[in-house]
Amino acid sequence: MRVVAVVNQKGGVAKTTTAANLGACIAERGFRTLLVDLDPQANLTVGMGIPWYELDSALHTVLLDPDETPLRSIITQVHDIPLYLAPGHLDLAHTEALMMPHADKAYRLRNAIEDLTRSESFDWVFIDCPPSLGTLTQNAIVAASHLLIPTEPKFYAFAGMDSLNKMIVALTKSLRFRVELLGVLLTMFERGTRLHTMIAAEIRERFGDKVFQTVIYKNVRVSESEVEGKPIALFDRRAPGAQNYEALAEEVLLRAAG
Amino acid sequence: MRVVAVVNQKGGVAKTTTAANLGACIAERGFRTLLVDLDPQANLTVGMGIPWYELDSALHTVLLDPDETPLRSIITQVHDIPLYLAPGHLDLAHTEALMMPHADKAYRLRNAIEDLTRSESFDWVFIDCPPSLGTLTQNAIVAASHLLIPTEPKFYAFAGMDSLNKMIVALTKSLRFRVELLGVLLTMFERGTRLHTMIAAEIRERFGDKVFQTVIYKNVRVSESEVEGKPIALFDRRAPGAQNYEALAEEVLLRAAG
Ligand SMILES: Nc1ncnc2c1ncn2[C@@H]1O[C@H](COP(=O)(O)OP(=O)(O)OP(=O)(O)O)[C@@H](O)[C@H]1O
Ligand SMILES: Nc1ncnc2c1ncn2[C@@H]1O[C@H](COP(=O)(O)OP(=O)(O)OP(=O)(O)O)[C@@H](O)[C@H]1O
Ligand SMILES: [Mg+2]
Ligand SMILES: [Mg+2]
Repeated sequence: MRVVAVVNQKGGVAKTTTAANLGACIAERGFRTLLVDLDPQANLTVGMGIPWYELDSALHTVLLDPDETPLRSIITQVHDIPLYLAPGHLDLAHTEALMMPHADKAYRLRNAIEDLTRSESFDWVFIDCPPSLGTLTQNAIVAASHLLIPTEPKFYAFAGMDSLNKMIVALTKSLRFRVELLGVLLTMFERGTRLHTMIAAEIRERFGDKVFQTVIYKNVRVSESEVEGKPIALFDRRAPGAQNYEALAEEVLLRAAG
Repeated sequence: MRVVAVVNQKGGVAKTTTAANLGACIAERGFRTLLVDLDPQANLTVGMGIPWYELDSALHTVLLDPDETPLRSIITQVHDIPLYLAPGHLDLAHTEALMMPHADKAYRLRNAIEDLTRSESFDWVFIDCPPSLGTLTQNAIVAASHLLIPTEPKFYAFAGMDSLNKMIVALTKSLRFRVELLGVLLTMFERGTRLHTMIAAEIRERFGDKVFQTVIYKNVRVSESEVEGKPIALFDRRAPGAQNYEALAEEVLLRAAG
């Protein structure tokens, strides 16, 4: 099983869009895939057409009391592919504050996933993170075997990548575990924009072959698919966005096999 | 003095871009304007051309110990207009955790600004918030007289506005103070995109005349100005982005006078 945390403290770089669409493309190839929505905005849940505000229990209740609400009790299948979702909820923000005094606060999600895999098997897990480096994101990094860092080719996103790198190194040292960088993904790339080409080149120079060959280009159909509560591959298979995420799925499977 | 918190837990909706450019346009009209960078990413500081990583003290040291490091000791003027900056720093994330046990944790910024205004006067203060509703953003809302909510005309940003509204109402009730919604600002609007037109109409229906008449259109020069560490009005006055933010400044001054 591979557990991938989709993480970047910069907001709006397509973390949720990548978790949803990469997860769906992997599931379409027959792999049992679990999406975990760890963001209080619950955009991944909304993007799969599930109204989080109607749910009694979601990820926040699991993290608060895993014995009372095990992860398997909140998981639901989405669409007709082996794609499953552990839904998020606005109260995750509150949970983050409540977990603060507990010594195991950074390990709650890792323990919950380990407990789940005793009764159900998954090939891939993708965790969508909030745009911050607080306790929720730390839970994702500790639970993960791999990290995927989406970034748009703009200055603020690029400027933040060094501190993200440093934080990840510091966290893995202090919490004594290993996590591998699966890759850095260029998202919302606008062809023919000088600024995007320039910053993408800087990112490739800084992160070398850690940057995926696959680039996700800006494509309005990606935004339109969110409104429909479907991943782009199920909404419009011919759209460039769908083809980009299919290519990314191939590249991720190759990297993980390597 | 008006203190405006630029807030939205959705990431990447142009909070920083709006604080920087609206602040600069207001300062250009002769108003003494202070920008406060309350985001651990310190993008506002970077966008003004200031390397936060070289600073010994910044907003994090003020919030931790306002007697030791008063706000006026970290303020610096930027460009040749009456525009000033209280720089942010990555350690603000750490500060947020350290403030948790203190009873006055939500009031630290408000107290720091009140202390500042005993020795220096400002007409306008704009506070750039991180993409979350945690203690840092609560500090901004408590310190503010007005809120400005930027949002892009996309589904996830729109879906999150109800919970943002509810949180603000709940916070102002529990902390017993009043804050006024200055307005909701449509940003990164792409003309001729059906999805943007549709969602903008939904936002105007939901928030009525709270939505600014001025719309900020997508304009690559805005992103290019960040790289130069200048607000768009100083980088390229003829750019559509500069004209949009000038028009917004006019509308904000009218609303505040009203
Ligand atoms: N390839 C793309 N083409 C066009 N629009 C895109 C693309 N990828 C993402 N978007 C749009 O950009 C917006 C931001 O993406 P998304 O919400 O996935 O980012 P995020 O990093 O999860 O944001 P947050 O930091 O708030 O969690 C979305 O509304 C989405 O519609
Ligand atoms: N009008 C515009 N036209 C083109 N690009 C824009 C515009 N406004 C903002 N941007 C770009 O969008 C990106 C996101 O904007 P910005 O960083 O200001 O959002 P934010 O809400 O502050 O993000 P975060 O949630 O991470 O703090 C920036 O890199 C900026 O260049
Ligand atoms: Mg997201
Ligand atoms: Mg910002």
